Amino acid sequence: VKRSSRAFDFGSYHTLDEIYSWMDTLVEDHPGLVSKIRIGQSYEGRDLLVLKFSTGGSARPAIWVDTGIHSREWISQATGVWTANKIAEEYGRDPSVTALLDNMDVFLEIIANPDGFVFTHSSDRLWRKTRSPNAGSHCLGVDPNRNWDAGFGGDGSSGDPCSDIYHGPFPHSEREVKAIVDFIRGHGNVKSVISIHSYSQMLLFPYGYTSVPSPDYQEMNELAKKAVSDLAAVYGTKYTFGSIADTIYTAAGTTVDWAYDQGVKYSFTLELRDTGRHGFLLPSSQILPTATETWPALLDIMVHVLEHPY
Amino acid sequence: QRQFQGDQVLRITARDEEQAALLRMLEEQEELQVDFWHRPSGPDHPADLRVPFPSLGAVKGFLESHSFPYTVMIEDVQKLLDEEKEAMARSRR
Repeated sequence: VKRSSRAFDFGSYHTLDEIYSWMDTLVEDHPGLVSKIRIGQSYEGRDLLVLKFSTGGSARPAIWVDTGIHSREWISQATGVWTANKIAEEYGRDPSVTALLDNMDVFLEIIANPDGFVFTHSSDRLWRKTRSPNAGSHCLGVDPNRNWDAGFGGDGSSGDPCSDIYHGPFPHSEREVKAIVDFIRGHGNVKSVISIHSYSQMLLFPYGYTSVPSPDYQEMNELAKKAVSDLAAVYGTKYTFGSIADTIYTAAGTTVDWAYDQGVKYSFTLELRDTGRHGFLLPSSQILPTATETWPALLDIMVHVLEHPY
Repeated sequence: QRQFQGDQVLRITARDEEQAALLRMLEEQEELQVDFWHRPSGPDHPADLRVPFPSLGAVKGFLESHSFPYTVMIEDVQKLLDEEKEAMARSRR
């Protein structure tokens, strides 16, 4: 019986191999819309795979979405799988998705930190960082959301290799981070970066390394407000929103600060639900409701990007 | 697989920056082996601290002696992980 991407159990957590295998079936099921590209290799030599959703054209304006850069936040990778399937299934059905993909490309990296993800399955479920060795220390790994060249090494990151927020020896030292940097720089027409994490139910935008408002603060705040309102409309999940530094804490070296400083105006971090009781150990029974409620917020951002070319 | 039997995650409110700094010191005490799932950042955002079972008494004693309000967000980390693993096995079956 031919495999189908629809037969996948989206309401369960999966291993790296199961997700990478499912990605192949999604590509098979949607020729002409979904393809798979390899943007590099992790420290331990695993492929860094990105799903490309495109209806043609060349160097079209694009939206980058990543999940799982913190490996233990399994709800983010699971939401990435569900969202990839949703984008593919809704093209040609949902007018917003159809308009979006008729004019823009979407790149979705579901497992942004494969080494860490495999380690959470095999050895330590609470592992967050990459798995690269640190010279002079017995502790492994760098926090891939503190390793970006944006306020690098500042407050809200640590110089201690044993810390969970260790920023690394230098910006983009991590291959998993460098691969995204090179891809976005190489593409040259990415208009939005959405990095999906968990937990604490927040929609955040730059800056994290400073509390100085960004030039586009007002527009981003309005967009975030609409997105969290549409998210709450699904199941009532309340999100807070605002700049990283104002809303949660100062955090130097983050993905979205780097993207914004590169000129990618619509850069957001989503911190998915935890219901106040599970942290990032969200039970798999909450995968579908979490992904379902996140979808309207993602769509709000992507449609806004489509309708506000710059 | 690393085990977390009896480990708890405490949700702690730091009333001000001074208390937040005091809380951060816990992570520096190697023998406690605690780690923040959410770092202390002031009164509006509670900190979530994973405490290994052997350190629970010392940490709760510290919190109570400094009048930190806290709740137990996760009673037993390993129990959650076992349930998660069972759910994955069920799904595979």
